[in-house]
Amino acid sequence: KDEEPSKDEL
Amino acid sequence: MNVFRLIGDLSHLLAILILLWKIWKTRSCSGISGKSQFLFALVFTTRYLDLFTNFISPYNTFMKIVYIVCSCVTVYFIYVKFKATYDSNHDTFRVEFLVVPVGGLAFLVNHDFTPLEILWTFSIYLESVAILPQLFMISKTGEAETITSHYLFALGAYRALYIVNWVYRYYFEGFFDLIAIVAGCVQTILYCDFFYLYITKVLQGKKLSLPA
Repeated sequence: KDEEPSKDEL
Repeated sequence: MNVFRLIGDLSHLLAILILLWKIWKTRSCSGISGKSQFLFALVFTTRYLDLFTNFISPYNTFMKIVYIVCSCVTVYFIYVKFKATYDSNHDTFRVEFLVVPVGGLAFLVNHDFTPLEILWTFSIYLESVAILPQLFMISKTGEAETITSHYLFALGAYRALYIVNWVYRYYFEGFFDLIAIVAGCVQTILYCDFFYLYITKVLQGKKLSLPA
């Protein structure tokens, strides 16, 4: 499972 | 990063700084819900645990540190430094009615059953309802200082802009995070009646007063 991209959001 | 998210983050930062400035300049936290500020501090501390392990960008790291520091200083101002001006009689929302269900939901509905992911999910769900004690307090006092209404408008606008950011990212990057989107929509919907009052009253130069 790839890292949830939303973690680049604050 | 897109312009909607950047403006959203700046609006969020502005809200946090407006609140700190209001408390520091008036040396009073009257009309401010300490419970909401405590919940916001909890939101940031549970969401940014990967602050030192997951580097995204200097901007990301800088903003996370600012949010955590400012929210903790705000809680300190309310419960310690300007404690005498804290209006605890009107700040009576039962936060356990928020934290417990949100905590349970974070265990049931998340992307990954790992501690970091569950805490991130808890933080997302909590943020969507963290403003309730503040809105409840305003409904009890029947009014809010103008500076407090500007704070709330900037705070509400931040997540509304994030929704636009998610629409943008869905169409241009094919990315979406349903948990963040649903919680963000709930959060923004909770501000709707305040937005209406803010635009019809505060922007007309009147004081924000709720029909008691």
